[in-house]
Amino acid sequence: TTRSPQFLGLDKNANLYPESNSVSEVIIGVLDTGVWPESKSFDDTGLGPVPSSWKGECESGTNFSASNCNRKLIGARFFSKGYEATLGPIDESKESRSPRDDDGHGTHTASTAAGSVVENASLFGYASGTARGMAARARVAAYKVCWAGGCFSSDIVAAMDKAVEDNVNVMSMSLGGGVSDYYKDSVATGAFAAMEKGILVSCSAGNAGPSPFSLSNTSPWITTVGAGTLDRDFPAYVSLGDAKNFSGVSLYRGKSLPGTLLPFIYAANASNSGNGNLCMTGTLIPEKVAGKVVFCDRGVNPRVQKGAVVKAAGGIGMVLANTAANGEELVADSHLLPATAVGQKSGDIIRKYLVSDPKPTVTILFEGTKLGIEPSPVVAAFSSRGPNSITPQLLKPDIIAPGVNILAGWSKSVGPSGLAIDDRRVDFNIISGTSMSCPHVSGLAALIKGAHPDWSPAAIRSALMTTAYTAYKNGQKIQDIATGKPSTPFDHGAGHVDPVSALNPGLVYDLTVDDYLNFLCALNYTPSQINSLARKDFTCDSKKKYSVNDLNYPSFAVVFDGVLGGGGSGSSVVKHTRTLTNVGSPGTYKVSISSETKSVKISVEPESLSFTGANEKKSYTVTFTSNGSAAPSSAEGFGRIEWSDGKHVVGSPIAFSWT
Amino acid sequence: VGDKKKTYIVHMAKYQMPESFEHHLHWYDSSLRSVSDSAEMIYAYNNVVHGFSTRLTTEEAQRLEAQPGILAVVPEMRYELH
Repeated sequence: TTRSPQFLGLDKNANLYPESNSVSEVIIGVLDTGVWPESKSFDDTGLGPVPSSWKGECESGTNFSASNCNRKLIGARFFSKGYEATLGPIDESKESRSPRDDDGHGTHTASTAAGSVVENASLFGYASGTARGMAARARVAAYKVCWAGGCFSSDIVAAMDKAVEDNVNVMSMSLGGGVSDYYKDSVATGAFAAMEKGILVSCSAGNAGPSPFSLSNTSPWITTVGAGTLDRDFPAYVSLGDAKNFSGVSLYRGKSLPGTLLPFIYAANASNSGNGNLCMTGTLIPEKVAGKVVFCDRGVNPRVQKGAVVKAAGGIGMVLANTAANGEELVADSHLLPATAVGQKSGDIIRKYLVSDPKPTVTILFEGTKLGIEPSPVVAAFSSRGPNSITPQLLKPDIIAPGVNILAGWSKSVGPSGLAIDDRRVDFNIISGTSMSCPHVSGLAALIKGAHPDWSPAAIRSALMTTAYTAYKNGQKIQDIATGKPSTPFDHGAGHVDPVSALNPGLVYDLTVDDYLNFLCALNYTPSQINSLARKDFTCDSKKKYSVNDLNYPSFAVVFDGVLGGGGSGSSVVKHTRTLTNVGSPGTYKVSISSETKSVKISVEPESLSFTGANEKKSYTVTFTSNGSAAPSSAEGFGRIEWSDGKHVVGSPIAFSWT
Repeated sequence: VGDKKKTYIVHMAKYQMPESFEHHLHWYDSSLRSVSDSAEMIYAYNNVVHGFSTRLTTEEAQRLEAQPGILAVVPEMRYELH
């Protein structure tokens, strides 16, 4: 990627990370649509021999052979038996029955996590710069599990099975399914075993935001990653005939519009279809559209496809407007015709102009790439949000990372718009999603693994979470673009990743396999359900009192039962116990508590923890007391607990909810 | 509808494998054969799941789930890229 290394501070602090040696021993397995091995992001110049721990292979198939792997791309496998069992044999004229990426997504995620340094990278000149993965010297193993018809759990489990056997250190999975209990969810099941082997599994949170309860991949042994913006934008202004101008974004590059104002039409007025405003295939009347710029509403069909529909109907440009579902979030696309995307507010004004002016006109001015956009990051509207619908006492997402307008490697099998009619071929593409934020964290986890090879996946995640930031340098809280207001832990989890601080967190919240098994006991899972996940004969101790609240997680989700509005009679006191492990120098940490929720009293016992040696553990208990007489009108509230020795700040978000 | 085959992931209690079987794959196969003559294993899993995937009718899946040593018979889920 370009820009995100600078945005994350990796460029100024390169000497902090042991890039040359230990990180090159770290292997990131990327389960996705495969890989385009010829991408410069997988150039192995300067890398030493493949790590001796590696047991994987480079499988051959359609347009792919073992010679496509090298010292960077050390493994590539494909898993299609489940897909083919359901949908029939793969049509090899349309997709490669091999690890080769015909989609682009897998090449993008793999290069984001661990792509080599590539100078002069850009998409049509946009986002130009030196591209690199977060762990530029880590090794990549691609496991192709997603095909044109989808990603099937039987294939995903097979890939995870192999990735564990191959000895990957990090699994990056930018995919998700519907909401289901952990023992029924194949990714959660596979991730449990991976965690047992010391493999950190990083997954995307999903793109179903800003609706609450919209998360995927919510199990506690997975690191769940939401998406935020970079400080970069691609402005393309809309200039109307009434002299009003509006900000938009675009990645269009090609023949420009004439410098003059052009005829402008609302798609709904150029269609006989009830949903003509959406510019769906076959809905525009060419006679009404020809030679005009068309205004389309976002939704239902892909954004770039709307442009293709306008172009096919004879339109010469497009203005694409967000609706309430997307608000002011602008996602840039490499359209096939001059086009720009505008937010809901601008869209509403432009729409009024279109219906009120008898001869509306417009032009679009493309401004290229702008850096230093503030505020940044902001939480992407599409990023899935908590609470966690499976276990409300577990706060998810864990963290956010860059996931909007990310430039990374791409497949030469497909154009940057992903449309079949797009015959452009590019080395890099700019796309958005929690799919893009997940491999950022996968790569950063690999960097930490390289620096601290003995840390568990939970310790690495803890380091990333407790050092994440929730406010800008001016002290204002990170915004949620969906609302324009400060985001909450249900949106950003512990906050935005800060890899430089994560390298030296001071203290970590560690977790063992037994801790997770106790968590499953606390969920009242049956022996069969637990044993499906644990793959061993484990029985919960009937004499032991298990509590979800005691999972040693780096965040707090506090659920009060039945006291919303002060009328409930349920529990109003909730206790959480945590254990901190010293991974820094000896020191005394003192706690500080902040809360936006006056109706909850928070106390921590003890208020000070002294560590004299490495790996020393100290426990504390937090008591949350909801004051029924002053219970909030809202069903949620937020706070924060921080431990500090003056050098480190070990922060944990708190989310309260009342049921 | 009941006769239409779907893919399932079958979780086995490997630690309960009868001593009469020399290899867990033989036990998996025997369990599968007990409910279907035609079903084939799509994958046998060794590390993250003890079990296998196969295509079964709903009735076959229910009968398999009732067999000793079977922890769960989970219908295949389709995941999507984010």
